[in-house]
Amino acid sequence: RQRNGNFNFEAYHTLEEISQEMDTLAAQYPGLVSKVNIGQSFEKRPMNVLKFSTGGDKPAIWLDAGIHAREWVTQATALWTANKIASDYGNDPSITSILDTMDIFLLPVTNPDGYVFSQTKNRMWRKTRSKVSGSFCVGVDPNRNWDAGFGGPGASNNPCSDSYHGPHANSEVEVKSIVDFIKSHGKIKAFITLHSYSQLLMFPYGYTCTKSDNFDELNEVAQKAAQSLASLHGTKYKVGPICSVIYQASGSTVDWTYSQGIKYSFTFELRDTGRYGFLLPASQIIPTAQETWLALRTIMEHTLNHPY
Amino acid sequence: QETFVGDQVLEITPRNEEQIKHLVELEAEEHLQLDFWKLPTIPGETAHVRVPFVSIQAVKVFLESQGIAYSTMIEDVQVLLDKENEEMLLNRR
Repeated sequence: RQRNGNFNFEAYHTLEEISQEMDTLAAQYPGLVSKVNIGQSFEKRPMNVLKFSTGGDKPAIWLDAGIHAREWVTQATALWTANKIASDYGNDPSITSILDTMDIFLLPVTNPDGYVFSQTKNRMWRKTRSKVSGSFCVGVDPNRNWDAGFGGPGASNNPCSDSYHGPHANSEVEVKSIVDFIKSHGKIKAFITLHSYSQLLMFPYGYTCTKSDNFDELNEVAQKAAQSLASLHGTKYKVGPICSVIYQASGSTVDWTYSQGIKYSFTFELRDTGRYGFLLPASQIIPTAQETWLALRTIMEHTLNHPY
Repeated sequence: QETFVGDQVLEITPRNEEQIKHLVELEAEEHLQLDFWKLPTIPGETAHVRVPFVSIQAVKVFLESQGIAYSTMIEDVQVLLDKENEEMLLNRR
């Protein structure tokens, strides 16, 4: 087992090692960090969230990674971020004030079945591993499976496609588990989901190219966050609504969370500064996590200072 | 474990809507087994596609015949995967 405190963030890790590190973190910071199970994947792997809380029933910020299994740098960044949040509480005034007022929920591996499959069978695997009745193809694109413009343009109805939206919204138990948690918690004020790659910071909408009611504020926050990110290693991000920055994509996560009233809903597409795509060399994990942290903190501070 | 020896990732820059349409049609050619890492969306924006070794010749001939600009972003995908594997094993040791 990894001994306390010397987890090697410079390398990619298996699902078991990530799970062990989550346990280690909870053990190292018992008054702040706990592990909450919000359900299980199609192949019955636990979906465990790290909860950062100073007690009470507070409004919260949600952060997840790895919904597209093969984008390993997002899971690695989430784990580094978990350590950063825990170690900064009580030391960094900004994180201390955020956690004195809000909780943070962090799900490092949103698609555990796909993650294991990408490490053991097919490194290029992106979807879930659910069985689709009537098709020999496997898996659904979990970022097209949310109940927001579900089945619209930008998703495929072909089970063999990498952007297959699934038989119906929330058909994927991994998606349904998050939906149920968000609905039952009821006080999530910001929802941030990490993807890779292309260096993009996006906000609703994806399923339509009409402007959201909070376009101006979201754009302003995202611009500020992208500038914070670029200040560390010069990584340039493009900012804007999903539909115009990349393409019309129906059924995406942040469109659903925004439709639930979670105003501060953002999707990150983390770096590839070296043209490796999502096969980012492990040596770039820490620089990626460090720069992303500055953007995350900017968004969390804005959420703290603009209660709604 | 599936391997990707000789697979390449091409960076394609469609100049106009018509070239984007050609790329979308190319993606639909299931026998080519193309894996778009970054879809073609806006003229002038780059698209990234992993092309299995067996389809590389056909795809490059198609792109050149259509005058679609492209470059090779990753020469051999398996080389990167081997390096990744090596680092994971090293870390575990």
